[in-house]
Amino acid sequence: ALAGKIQSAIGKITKKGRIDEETLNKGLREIKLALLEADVNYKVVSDFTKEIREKALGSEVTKGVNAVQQLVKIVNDELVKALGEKNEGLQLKNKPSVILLIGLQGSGKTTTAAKLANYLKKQGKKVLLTSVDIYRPAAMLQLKKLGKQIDIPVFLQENIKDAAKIAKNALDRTKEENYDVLIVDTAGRLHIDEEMLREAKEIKENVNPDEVLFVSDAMTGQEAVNIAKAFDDNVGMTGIVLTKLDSDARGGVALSVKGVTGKPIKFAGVGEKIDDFELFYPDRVASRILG
Amino acid sequence: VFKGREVNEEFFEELEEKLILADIGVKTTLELIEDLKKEAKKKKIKESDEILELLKEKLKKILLKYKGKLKTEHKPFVIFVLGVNGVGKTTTIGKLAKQLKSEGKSIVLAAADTFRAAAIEQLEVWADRADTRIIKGNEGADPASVVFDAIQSIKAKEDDILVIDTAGRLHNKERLMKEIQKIKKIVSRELPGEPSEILLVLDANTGQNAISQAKAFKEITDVTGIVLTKLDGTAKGGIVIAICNELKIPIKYIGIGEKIEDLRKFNPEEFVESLFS
Ligand SMILES: Nc1nc2c(ncn2[C@@H]2O[C@H](COP(=O)(O)OP(=O)(O)OP(=O)(O)O)[C@@H](O)[C@H]2O)c(=O)[nH]1
Ligand SMILES: Nc1nc2c(ncn2[C@@H]2O[C@H](COP(=O)(O)OP(=O)(O)OP(=O)(O)O)[C@@H](O)[C@H]2O)c(=O)[nH]1
Ligand SMILES: [Mg+2]
Ligand SMILES: [Mg+2]
Repeated sequence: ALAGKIQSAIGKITKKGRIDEETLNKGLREIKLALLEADVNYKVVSDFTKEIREKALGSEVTKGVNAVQQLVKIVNDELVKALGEKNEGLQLKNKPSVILLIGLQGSGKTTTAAKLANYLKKQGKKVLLTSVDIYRPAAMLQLKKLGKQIDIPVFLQENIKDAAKIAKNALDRTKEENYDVLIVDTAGRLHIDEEMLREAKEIKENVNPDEVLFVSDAMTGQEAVNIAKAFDDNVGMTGIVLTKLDSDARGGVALSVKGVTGKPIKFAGVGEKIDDFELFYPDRVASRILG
Repeated sequence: VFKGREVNEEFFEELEEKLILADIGVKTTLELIEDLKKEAKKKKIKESDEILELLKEKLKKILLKYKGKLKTEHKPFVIFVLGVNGVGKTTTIGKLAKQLKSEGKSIVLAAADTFRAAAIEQLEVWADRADTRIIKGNEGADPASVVFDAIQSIKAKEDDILVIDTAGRLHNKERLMKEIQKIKKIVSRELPGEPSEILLVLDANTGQNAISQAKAFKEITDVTGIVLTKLDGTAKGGIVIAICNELKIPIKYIGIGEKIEDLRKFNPEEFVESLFS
């Protein structure tokens, strides 16, 4: 893996007490390539390797560990730290609480809405789902069917062609029927579609969510940074869900998205079934990014 | 930003960054930069404009070498649509059906995604929009049985084209990939020589994982063409360069939006120009 690549790039290392500059440069190049191959954004890689350089230069090599192992450990630790050391979980302060899901087309929002609903139901919460996707063919039916699978009610108003209005009505229903949590599934939208970003903002203003989760596909490439930033700047997010982590994608998008928004990655989608949902573990994704 | 500059190490580093940001991928980018450096040295090139033109020519050459069109020249003609989850298969089929119908063909859609919630109903809306017939089964039914029924139907009604929608599946899931093989076998058994077109749908936002997707699908059923969707976003989809170069699969269509008319035939020159725009 990474240690092997760095080792062969560096060649014979004589046992030194510290990591010297030449060894470090060779090692950093391998690290840069590994991160780029993992789809971490170019600029994020450049910033990250600068941090590694600072940490590694002159760092004491632990007894019994060679320079390569030391460097890999520094990279791994920094990566775990960058991905979010401790998962804070959902911050649901209001009663009732509202969670809003946003993201690009096909990222996994509707499926995640159902998974999240089930996750909260298992914690004893009374959950209401709603879809305000007034565009995609059979989008509302999709959430309705998923809700049925997990025995969670889905609030729908198929004839109202106003997403923000449906969201408001769903919140009213949430309060009337004493639900603990309302989860709002929205239509996929481009981060450069001003009209749709405005719609997302309107929905958000109508439901005043405790959490706005940006749902991001784990196999996203270099644009992940621009996409996440645009959603954060134009709509605002409180957390991230990474989906399709059951793929063999290295998942560099995790570092890019967390890096550029600073928002915590809260959950991971690890399959198509309702139970394929877990808290995000930074150390697991770190070792996968490093390959 | 690449024009009128001196050809030096800093220039090549910026070019490397540009290519990586376009999702051309590490391996391909390093190879391209290496070739350009050699040629710059050999031909003593001092102008960055010349390097840029050389690079564009290289990329266009790769894409043009494996160029291909969807030619529905015999009937019945079966199009098999594959890809990982959420890339735009179902939507692409709706768009393609409309296009082929406007060419005067009779099209039938097979709703062989019997797994995902409301997948069948979603394709039904597209069939309606494209004014084509749709063959479906029950949710949870064996997709192969829906395909079998669809083939009997097109044989009976003498339709020109059958387009098969499949469930999204990750290429690293063996059982799901085997299912694709099984469906393909049913088609070739019932209609020898078919499917004539096996389209892999890729999302332009995907990074280097697109290569492993293309490799896996090619290995399991062979792939005759790629549809690159969501190019109306900001991702460049540069990964198709590597896919073309290494796997020799032609890019046939691009998706540029969510409406039925948002499908275009792939244009290599325009694609390469947009990588640098
Ligand atoms: N393998 C896998 N598939 C997933 C995961 N999450 C979602 N999917 C699949 O990805 C596809 C898209 O999921 P959706 O929930 O429809 O995505 P969406 O974001 O709601 O899509 P739009 O509403 O069109 O923007 C479906 O086939 C899902 O089953 C995951 O964690 N792993
Ligand atoms: N912006 C944009 N969105 C697209 C394009 N093609 C498809 N979509 C959207 O992407 C989302 C997923 O499309 P689907 O057709 O359901 O994708 P799929 O591959 O069939 O998904 P699964 O069957 O769940 O694997 C929908 O919201 C589509 O409207 C495109 O070219 N541009
Ligand atoms: Mg959805
Ligand atoms: Mg589909």
